[in-house]
Amino acid sequence: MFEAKLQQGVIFKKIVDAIKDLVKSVNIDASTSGLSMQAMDSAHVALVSLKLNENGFKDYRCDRPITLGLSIENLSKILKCAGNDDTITLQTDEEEPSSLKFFFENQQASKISEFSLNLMSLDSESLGIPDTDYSSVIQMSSAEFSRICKELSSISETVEIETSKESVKFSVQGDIGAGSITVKNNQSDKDVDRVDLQIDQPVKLTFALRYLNMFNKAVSLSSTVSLNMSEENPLMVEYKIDDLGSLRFYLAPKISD
Amino acid sequence: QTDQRDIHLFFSIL
Repeated sequence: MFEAKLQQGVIFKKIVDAIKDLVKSVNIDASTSGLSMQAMDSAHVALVSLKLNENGFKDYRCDRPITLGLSIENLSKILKCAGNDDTITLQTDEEEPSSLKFFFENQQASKISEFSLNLMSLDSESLGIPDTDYSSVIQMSSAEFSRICKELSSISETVEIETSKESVKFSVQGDIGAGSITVKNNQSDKDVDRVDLQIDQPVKLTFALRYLNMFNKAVSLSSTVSLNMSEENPLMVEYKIDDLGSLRFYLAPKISD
Repeated sequence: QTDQRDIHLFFSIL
């Protein structure tokens, strides 16, 4: 028996909206500790990793580990039927479920929707993501980072991110010209302005903006985002989900000349 | 010219 009831169902809707352009189908692994999901994009350049802890759910029960193979497109269609204020419950009684039940309840419990989504069996090639002690960590407003990526992608497909003790510099070079945005440490009490840099070792890495713009669809999940970098490592972009867990995106760097 | 590396270069398949 597996049942997970999320009080703020809108969080689940936002997670699926955040990843639907990146991955087509995913395996959600349910265990006693919660839900986890890991999937790569079709070009094997990016990896998304979701972890939702059982204690972040209103109700959570998972008698034995199960894997739920879902089509993101079909999941999206079902979730469109959930109101932003609904609770969302996932449920199955089978051990090898062929479908997953969804219940959407409004606040007054006066409207209850029930859907059943057919499951897929996906070969799960999961990757080992080593715990990395990143040498450059940037915490900043997710809206601000999203804006920087959007603005720079009009000049080039590739952004170079260079960190130093007191600032991070996003540089682009394209046919029309070049540009850079430098963001400094800023302990402002305004969320949108605050920038925290923890730079043990400066890094200079190059990434495809197309992927960063896809990752930034997760801005609605958290007002802050952290960029985690070490030389010769994928960039890890993390959106923490209050009291529930985190959505992490990994992007392999480009070889820059 | 830059070229894109594959995520498999960095994370081993379990």
